[in-house]
Amino acid sequence: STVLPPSLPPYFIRGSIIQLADGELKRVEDLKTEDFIQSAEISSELKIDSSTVERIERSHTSPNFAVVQFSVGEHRTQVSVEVLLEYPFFVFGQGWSSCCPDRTTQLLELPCTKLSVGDVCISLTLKNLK
Amino acid sequence: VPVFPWHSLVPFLAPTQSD
Repeated sequence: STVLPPSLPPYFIRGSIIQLADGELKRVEDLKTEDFIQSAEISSELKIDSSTVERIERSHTSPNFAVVQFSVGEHRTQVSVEVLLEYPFFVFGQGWSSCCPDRTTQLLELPCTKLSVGDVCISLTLKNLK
Repeated sequence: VPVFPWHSLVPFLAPTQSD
């Protein structure tokens, strides 16, 4: 399945204020892996899944987009996402990463590393899904 | 100043059904 998220949301801009599940406020660039894990533990609806990057390709439809293929969760479900090259994903133990970190840093001022095959990203699922 | 919930930063990559 291919999902097309909205272009580039404002909350990825450096300095954006993010509220964790326990109410604590943090800047987007200061978020740590534990912030997501602890927030998901508190949440009654959401749980964190590990999504491993399996392939990264240039989009056939637009030069500004990439298609990232993930292997999601324990069932290793294959999911492809078409995103802007600068769209950041949060990699476990590493932080924000994108297909084109230079563009991410330039456009959002968000410190970012290069998203690579094998990286394990944080993604969400609904807790009641079986 | 807008405040965004933590989960808006995380993509929903879950399949609708996993069985």
